Order: sequence, then structure tokens, then C-alpha cells
Amino acid sequence: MNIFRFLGDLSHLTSILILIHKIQTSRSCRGISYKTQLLYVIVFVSRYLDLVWTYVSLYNSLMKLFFISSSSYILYLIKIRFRPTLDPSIDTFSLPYLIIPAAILSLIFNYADEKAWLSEVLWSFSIYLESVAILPQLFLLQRTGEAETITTHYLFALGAYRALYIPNWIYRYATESFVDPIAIISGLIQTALYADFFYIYFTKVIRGQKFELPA
Amino acid sequence: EQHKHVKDEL
Repeated sequence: MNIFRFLGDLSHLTSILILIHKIQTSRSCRGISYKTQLLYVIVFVSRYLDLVWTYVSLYNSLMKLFFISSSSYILYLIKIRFRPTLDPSIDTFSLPYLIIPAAILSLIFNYADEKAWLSEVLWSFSIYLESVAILPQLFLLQRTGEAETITTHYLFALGAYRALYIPNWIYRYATESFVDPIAIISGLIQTALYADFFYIYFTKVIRGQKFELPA
Repeated sequence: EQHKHVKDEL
């Protein structure tokens, strides 16, 4: 564990707490993509099911439990508790376009061997799906053209988590020759998806202006 | 050298 990975994980955890706080205090899931949140549940369940048969550390297990339970709770908040505030007409990104390619890629590029096939395919599927899971949310943002500040803080913390994993990989390569090509390539793509968002966040939201996309 | 992939990251 190095500082980059730890801060990245903390940032990820914070982003989820911000999202729950936003939904509960505003009693609304306005501006939040249900589809992105559904994808995160699929990502966490398919990746962290290994919780049952793999033990890395207490930290690792607790985080996995947190990500599975909190993402499921968010889905409950959106789909049941505050369902009337959901506007499906702007959350229109088609999920099969993301899920099917991720599934195909995971069948081709994975770390499966004769001992572990399903768990390895599920793991790479979750990595590929995570790298694009934010797209319905960014698409929704693009459609509405603006966002509540709290939503942009959520997105920033989520993007920062991905960005912090990059120095983590560089550090791990330098200190332990650790290289995980599937995670690294997917992670770089995922971080790149945030580039536009980061630009507007730094030039507007940080200076106290409203998050608005250029017309 | 290629060794078994360790999944200790989240």
C-alpha cells in the first residue's frame, strides 16, 4: 500500500459518501444517472465476490464490503426511496453498448488459467465495465448542460480516485516491478474520460462559479 | 518473468 493508492481509495470512498449525502439532504436524485449507479453495482459485485474466498487484508475486505453495500444502497435510494425524483427521459445512454463489449473483451483478455476461469473473467469484466461506467452520467450532464455543485464534487472525487491510481502504478512498477496491464490500460482510459469534466471543474467550480457546459 | 497476478488493489 502506498500513499497514492490509499488517497485514491479514500477519494473513492468520499465520492460515495458525497453522493449519499446529496441524495438524502436534497431528498432527490436529480442530475444523477441511475444507469451509471447500476453499472457500479454490477462492477463491485462481479469484482468483489472474491471476498468470499480471498483474503488480502482487513482493509481490503472492509472496503469491498463498503463498496458493495453502499452502491446497492444508492440504487435503493434512487430506484425506490426517491423514485419520483428520477427523470428517465434524460438518462438515455444505452447500457448494452457498454456491457456487451466489456463482456466480449473480458472473454478475450483476462488472466484466466486452468485453476481459475470464471473468477478471472468476472474480474476483467468488472475492470472493463468500470472504465466506461461513468459514461451515462457524463452523457446526462452533457444533455442537461449544467450540474449542481455537490454533484460536481462527487464526480471530482470519483475522477481523482482514478487519477491517483496512475502514480500508484508507476510507484509499484518502480518499487516492486508490479505491472497489471489490464488494470493499467483500462485505468488510463477511464481517467481520460474525465478530462473534459476536470477542465470545467478547475476553471469554474473551484472559482465558485456554477458548473455549466459551453453552449 | 511472469508470475501469478496478485489482486490486492480495489
